[in-house]
Amino acid sequence: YSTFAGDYKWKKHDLTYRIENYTPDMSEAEVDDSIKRALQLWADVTPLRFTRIYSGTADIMISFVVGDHRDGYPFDGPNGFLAHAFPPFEGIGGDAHFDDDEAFFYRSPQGYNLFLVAAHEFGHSLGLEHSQDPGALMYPTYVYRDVDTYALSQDDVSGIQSLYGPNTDV
Amino acid sequence: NPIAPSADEDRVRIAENYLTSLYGLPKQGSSGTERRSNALSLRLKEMQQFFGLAITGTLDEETIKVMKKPRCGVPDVAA
Repeated sequence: YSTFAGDYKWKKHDLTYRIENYTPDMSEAEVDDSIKRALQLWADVTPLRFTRIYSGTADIMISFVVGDHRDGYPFDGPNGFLAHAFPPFEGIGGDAHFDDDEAFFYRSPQGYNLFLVAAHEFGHSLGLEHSQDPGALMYPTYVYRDVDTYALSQDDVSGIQSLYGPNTDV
Repeated sequence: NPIAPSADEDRVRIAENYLTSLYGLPKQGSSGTERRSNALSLRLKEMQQFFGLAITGTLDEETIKVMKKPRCGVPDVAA
């Protein structure tokens, strides 16, 4: 695993997230569920807790955008770049952007599974860099996995716990 | 009719886009051809090292295959 060079981690454990808009590829309930489960993956192994808000600025702002969305990292149309997220810092830090030129799916192995893409991006939102372990969620290329049985790899768990420690509730 | 780019031109375009976005390769500008080629080779080696590919600094099939895979747009700076 790898973390961003510098002190990129949240100084608090209670974080907020907000879904600013939706992709037309899935129902709103499916997007909500995918995002919630993606964050829960990280909450299960750390002291981090996530609360959804519906207005104002959240720590993790989530949006579906296309092309040049004015953050200096334009998307490139279908395939190629699927999404990106910023490491923890004030302002745009923690925010996750999904390329809405992609076809996102809820459970189907076709297209890109939003839960898997979001879980990867939230790893960045929390301070993890890309891993060189091909079995890790934080590996940079997309691989479909069975979302019903999906669990973080030991590499991902070690990475996030190096920043925040383990979940003391379990 | 416009002339379609050759396969080689297409590979170089893919590699340049990839390395510019993710490995800090400067955008094509006033730098000389040789300097550009050296910069491209250096970034290619970084990318190949990250993905555990043969570190050749040249655009081989395996490298292009990895570049064409869908991926996260955050740069791989760990290597």
